[in-house]
Amino acid sequence: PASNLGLEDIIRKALMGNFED
Amino acid sequence: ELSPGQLALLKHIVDSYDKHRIPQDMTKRLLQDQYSTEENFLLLTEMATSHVQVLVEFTKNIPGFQALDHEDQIALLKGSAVEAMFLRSAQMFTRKLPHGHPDVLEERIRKSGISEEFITPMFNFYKSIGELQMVQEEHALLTAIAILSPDRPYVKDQEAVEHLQEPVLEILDKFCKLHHPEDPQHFARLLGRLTELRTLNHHHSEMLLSWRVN
Repeated sequence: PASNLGLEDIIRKALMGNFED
Repeated sequence: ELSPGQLALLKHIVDSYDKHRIPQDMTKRLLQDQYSTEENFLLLTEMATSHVQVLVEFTKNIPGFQALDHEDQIALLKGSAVEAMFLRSAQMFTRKLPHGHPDVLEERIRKSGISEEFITPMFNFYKSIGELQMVQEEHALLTAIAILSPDRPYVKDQEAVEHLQEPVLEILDKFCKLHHPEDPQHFARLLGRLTELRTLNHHHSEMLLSWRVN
């Protein structure tokens, strides 16, 4: 789950568009 | 007056800021029922995560951002995420919410386990933002300016970031002159809030640590 990710991981995933999926 | 190019950039940034918000079903949950401290913690964590996702989507839409070096993009977002979050939540607190809602929100934050020494400056900041009676355009531009700060740690090509930040600063300056002719210091006051945000950002990691310990 996203809550277990660090800030940088969340940013990297969001930049790649992975969260939108 | 703003040039056609400046107007277009302003509209683009504001539209993107309006479009990318924390989902309503999540913000609604903030106002429902009583939560235990642990549930409070989880909900606020989830909101923080959602905030970062929304912030990234907003930032991707700032013209030129995606042309920056990829690691510089991450450095800028990492450096500004907390500040953008405080700005957004300040906006939420100063907006005219239905009767009683700000109290529920404030209580939830106060009961989250964050120690008082961090809560007080946070609410002081919300108050200082409230005093400026900022409009949506100012919030969107100030957020973009905070994100595009060339002096964040690990930014390699500071000049490229400056090149993106400067036009936004110019638009905000002109916007303030046009909309606050009675207060020639309004632009300076807005930039002053960025300094306050830096201080909050600085204390944020300490705050998180104390929160976890609690």
